[in-house]
Amino acid sequence: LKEKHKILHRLLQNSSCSDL
Amino acid sequence: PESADLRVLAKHLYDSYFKSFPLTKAKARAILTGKTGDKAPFVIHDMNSLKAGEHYISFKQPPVPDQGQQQNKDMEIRLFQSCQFRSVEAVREITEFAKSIPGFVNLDLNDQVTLLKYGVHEVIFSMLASVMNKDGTLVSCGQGFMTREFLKSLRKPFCELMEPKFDFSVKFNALELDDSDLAVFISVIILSGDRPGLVNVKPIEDLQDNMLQALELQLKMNHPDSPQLFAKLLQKMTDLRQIVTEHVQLLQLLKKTELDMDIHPLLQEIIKDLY
Repeated sequence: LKEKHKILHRLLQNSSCSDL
Repeated sequence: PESADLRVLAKHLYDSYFKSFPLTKAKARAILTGKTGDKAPFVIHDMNSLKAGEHYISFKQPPVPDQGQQQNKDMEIRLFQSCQFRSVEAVREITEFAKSIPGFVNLDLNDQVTLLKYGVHEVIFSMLASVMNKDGTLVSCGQGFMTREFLKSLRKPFCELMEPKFDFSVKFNALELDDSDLAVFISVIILSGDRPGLVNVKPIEDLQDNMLQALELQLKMNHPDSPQLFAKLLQKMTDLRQIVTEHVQLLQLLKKTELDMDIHPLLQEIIKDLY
């Protein structure tokens, strides 16, 4: 699941994700 | 004491809702009814006003490697790209809000992903109602107002994208929820223990049970004259699932038929194998 949802996973782990 | 705990929970959710979502329902309704004292939103009602609005309003566009190529795409696709960009922002806002729900970040990480994958669009369409009325929708943080008729006049299948959301919004807005109610309602949506593929359902159900009690009390306190509101609101959750199913089917159709159009990778991973 983690592999298929890398961006969601990143959003959960890190609030910035400014590259989206 | 139990009621006091539920009130503290509702207050906490209301506070984090304000931190997570820049355009609240209170602000949106003030703009829609002309009570802000600021200038009225720029009305987009046809292709010419859309073109004019692109200069007037700071439409947020996704970063694209080739701006020239983007300019050449037709108006429907460019409009859809703006909608997508707003959806991605909304997913980010909803994720931040979800992380503030007590107990959410302690859930299994895979389950957190699943809850967001299935919940974000239901939350987006619940909150979209706040910026809509029967005639149109606020866009670009309330700087613009796009009419329902204009959205209906777009070429197929783009014209079919928003109409079900307007139908839902009119009925949902009749419940007259405010931001403090919505904060608890969207928490209930996120904590749905029946999403496919959840690993550890029990702690999610326990959190949702508590959240449902907080919602019931919130509505009793905030809407003493509407004793059926809690039951009516729970029924809306079924409507939301139907809207999301149709929305995802339409996105999948667009992906196949509009070869010029890119679906944002975050939205792709959300809609893949969803329903």
